[in-house]
Amino acid sequence: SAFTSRHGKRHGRKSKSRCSKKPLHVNFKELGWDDWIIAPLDYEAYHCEGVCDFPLRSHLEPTNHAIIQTLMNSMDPNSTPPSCCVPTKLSPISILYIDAGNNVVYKQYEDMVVESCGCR
Amino acid sequence: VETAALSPAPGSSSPGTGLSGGPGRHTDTRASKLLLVKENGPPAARSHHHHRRRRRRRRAHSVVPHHFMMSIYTAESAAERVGTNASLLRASSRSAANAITGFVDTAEDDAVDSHLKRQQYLFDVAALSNKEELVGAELRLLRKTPEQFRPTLSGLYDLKLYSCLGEGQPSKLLQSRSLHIHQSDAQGWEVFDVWETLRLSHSAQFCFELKVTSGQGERDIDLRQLGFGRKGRASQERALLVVFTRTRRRESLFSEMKEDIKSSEGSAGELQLHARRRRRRR
Repeated sequence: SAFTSRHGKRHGRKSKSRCSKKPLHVNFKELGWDDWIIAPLDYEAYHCEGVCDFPLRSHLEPTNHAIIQTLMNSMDPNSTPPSCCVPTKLSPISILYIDAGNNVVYKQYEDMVVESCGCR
Repeated sequence: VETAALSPAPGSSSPGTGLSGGPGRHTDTRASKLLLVKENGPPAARSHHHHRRRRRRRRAHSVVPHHFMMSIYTAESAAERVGTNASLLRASSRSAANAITGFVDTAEDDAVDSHLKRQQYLFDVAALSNKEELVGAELRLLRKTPEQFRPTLSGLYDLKLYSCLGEGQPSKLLQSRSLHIHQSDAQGWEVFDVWETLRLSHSAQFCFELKVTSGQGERDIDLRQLGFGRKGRASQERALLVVFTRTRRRESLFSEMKEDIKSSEGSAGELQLHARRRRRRR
């Protein structure tokens, strides 16, 4: 289906927006992890979604490989898929949980929240 | 399971990273369907899943987090939200730590002992992994003076902390410090740095012993008078051994998940073993 751009114009050739950060609310209670995670019970993790198509924007910090792959894809979509929209910068969160020995542990877990997305 | 539970919030992002953050509502019908599929899965898998959930729930709900651990979490997560490095942990000498474990004292006072000259504190530190680098450890003891002893308490006292080396062996003095009580109702946490002691020990059980003498005459003081008695204390008021560690490699949530699966498989294995023994007996 056609998507509407920021300026209200419709482009029939694309069905997805450009690679960017989207909301992803993680609820540990719904995951069934509230039996070992004390806090937080939920947090905003974000996720990356969208297409990496030609021409790639510089804020997406594409690797040289991604630039080549995107170029190849633009010339012949059947020869190679577009590059992938993935997290390029992640930040940690603090988690308070109960370990196997029933001790309460505070730990900082790296790479839990997406800060920015890019094409790789 | 992940697809079912990790539902993107519609529209703007929801806040809620606090301790009281409640569950978000399921608005994604696809997610609800997936949850339904999971619950109505094959009977064997379903029963294993429910058994595991029941076992884990028992474990988690029996643990009351210590105030100190909660305050560490609150301070650190607040610093994260603001995006500052001015957290308590980062400002301290233990800034290298990325994990803090609280071990609660498991010892009890002798009810028949009329004069409590010394008090032992026992900690099961078996959960500490060799893969983690120990960067600090402190023993936190709460002094909470009972009402009846307050009028006669003011004065100078010597607090002596020993390590217990086992039956028949002499205790080793680790630290000694003065405690000057000006106000009869003064109370709070006494914190001892025990990093060196813990670093040199390879035991799964850890034992400390506290003794208090009066500053004037080296007279042994009843620890209950000074406010170290355990009777009637809530679990948050028990002694706490706080261990600061740093994981050498990047810690992944998978290790926690694997540990949980392993312990669940262990209990399943035990059940099978019992069934086999019962069959053999029959």
